[in-house]
Amino acid sequence: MAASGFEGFEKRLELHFSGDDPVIGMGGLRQVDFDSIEEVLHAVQCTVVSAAGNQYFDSYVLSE
Amino acid sequence: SSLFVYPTKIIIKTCGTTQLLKSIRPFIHYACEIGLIITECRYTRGNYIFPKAQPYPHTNFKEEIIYLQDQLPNHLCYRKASVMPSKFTSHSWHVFSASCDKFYSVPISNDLYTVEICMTDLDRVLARKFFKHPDTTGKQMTEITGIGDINSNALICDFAFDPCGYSMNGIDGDRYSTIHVTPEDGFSYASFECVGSIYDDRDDIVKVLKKVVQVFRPGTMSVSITCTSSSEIWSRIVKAVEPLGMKRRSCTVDEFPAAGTVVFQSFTSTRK
Repeated sequence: MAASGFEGFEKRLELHFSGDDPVIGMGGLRQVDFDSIEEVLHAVQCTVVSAAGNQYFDSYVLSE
Repeated sequence: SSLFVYPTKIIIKTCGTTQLLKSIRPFIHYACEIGLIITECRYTRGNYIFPKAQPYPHTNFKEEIIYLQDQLPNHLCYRKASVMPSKFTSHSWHVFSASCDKFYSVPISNDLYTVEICMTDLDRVLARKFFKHPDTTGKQMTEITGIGDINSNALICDFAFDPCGYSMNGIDGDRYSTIHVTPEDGFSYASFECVGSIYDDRDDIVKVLKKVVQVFRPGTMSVSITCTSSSEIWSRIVKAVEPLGMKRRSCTVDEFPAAGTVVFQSFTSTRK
């Protein structure tokens, strides 16, 4: 790995889900609480360094 | 690195190693808890710069695919993995996609496309702007580099790493964009990713790409377009970047379940 700890070229994963309209209408995956997201990111060895969102989606800038 | 969470879609993009593959099972688990079922998986990456630094159990593309296949449920039965080559061994495009059978299928919005750009050998003067001074903020890097002008409508969430490096996520309505930069000389790298619609003004993506190339002036660049509908977006890429001194060296096309058509093009600068 580079001295900075960066391996340049990213790896990108996109997952799509479906479900009943009421679930999606209530926010779908955005209902997953932040602690659970942090737990997943811990497995990925990342942490959230900055976050924002709007009516459509949530956005997180991660460490690494 | 970046994470985007939509009501029915998650996108995670990480520098470093392939650890993000470990997120599949937990994301499926949390989605299941709220009543959602996975219908599609896409995994893409460029080349490893430091392949020996990749951790077991996924140290090369073949192992990554074996791991992915094991993580995904059986109903994602249409699966394909492919390495799309370019003229440069350092810029090939690794793609895996999986989609479900008809029982689980949902209508797919087919007007959107995803643009993933990988740039290496960045202009040294421009790359220096991504080294952090003690009082430099991500916001300042966004401004002085011109990144803020790529999409002036976007809300930008940026971060400057110490001693160098930069990440930003852009939010513009329901569309995201993201930039990650490793500026060190010798292995400088920057990526840009955004989504667009085939119904957008034809010049929109051209203007964006021109600004991206001007921010980094890369020696080598690859552009991957993923689109479920037939379109000529890929040809607009050439028209956008060739006037800026980038010459197209290769173009590869392949089809993937659910993801649709992936067009992978590589360019080099004519400035050297």
